Amino acid sequence: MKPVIVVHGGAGTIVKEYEDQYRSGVNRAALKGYNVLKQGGSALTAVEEAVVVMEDDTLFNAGCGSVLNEEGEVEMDAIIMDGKNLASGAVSAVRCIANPIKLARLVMEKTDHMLLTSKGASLFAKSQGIQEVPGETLISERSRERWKTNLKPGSNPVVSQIGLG
Amino acid sequence: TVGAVAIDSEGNVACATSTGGLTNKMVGRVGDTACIGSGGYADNIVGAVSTTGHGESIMKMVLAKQVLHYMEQGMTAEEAAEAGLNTMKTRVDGFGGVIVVSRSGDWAAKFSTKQMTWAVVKADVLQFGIYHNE
Repeated sequence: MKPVIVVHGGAGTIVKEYEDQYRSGVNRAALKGYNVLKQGGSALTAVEEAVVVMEDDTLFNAGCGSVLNEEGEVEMDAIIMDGKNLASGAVSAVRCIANPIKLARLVMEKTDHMLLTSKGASLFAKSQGIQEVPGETLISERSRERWKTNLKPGSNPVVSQIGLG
Repeated sequence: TVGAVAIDSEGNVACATSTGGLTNKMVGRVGDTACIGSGGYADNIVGAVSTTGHGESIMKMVLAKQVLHYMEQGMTAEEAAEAGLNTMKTRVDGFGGVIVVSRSGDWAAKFSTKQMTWAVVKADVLQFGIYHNE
């Protein structure tokens, strides 16, 4: 079987002036995952590595650069699944974790569960030696500005995102 | 939201999806990403899917599993991706995008939104795009 990897960086709003950076971001992620595959690595590790690249890129809405909730904080969700045995792990509403996808994989591999959320996910992360990062370090200037704009009277962030994904 | 699907040299498929969610969302709101079958699904017998878009709509459709169901019925990865997104638009007025890889290595990157950033590498060739018809 010839290996293949496909990645996406989301279907939300794309700022025209950042188009080239979006393109290079997904390209880097795809190539990172493909290199894993070319070296004989598993599809599971390839998708994890590709997603980590985008979680670390402030341009994308995941990991560092995530959008903010109504209180101005980052809460992230992630899932990973292995088609070989239908094993899967997920986390939701996690804070202060740089790479939620790595935590999701640990849920899959180190617990009997499918999904850990919020405080439980944080406690599990700590037990696995995943270091917490200050919440502020996950917030990009762009995310903060968007959050502030959406707080203005008359703003409706839900309606303004209809049709954008 | 970001995501990836892949098939390795042994024919194993996998998916991964990660997100910060909806901007200015309610505290505690969880969308499709963490929900198996919605934010992603992978099964060596069919293929793997990762989704992005309006989370509540994707959850109503269990979109990733729905796309794989269409493939089980005989659709190609591309046909199944389009069918899944069309059904979501028709049934729940929801928009989004999916990436798919089949067990035979066929792939698709489809979206019903105005744009979705995507990239694929197959046979050492990199392709990518943002807008429709790229």
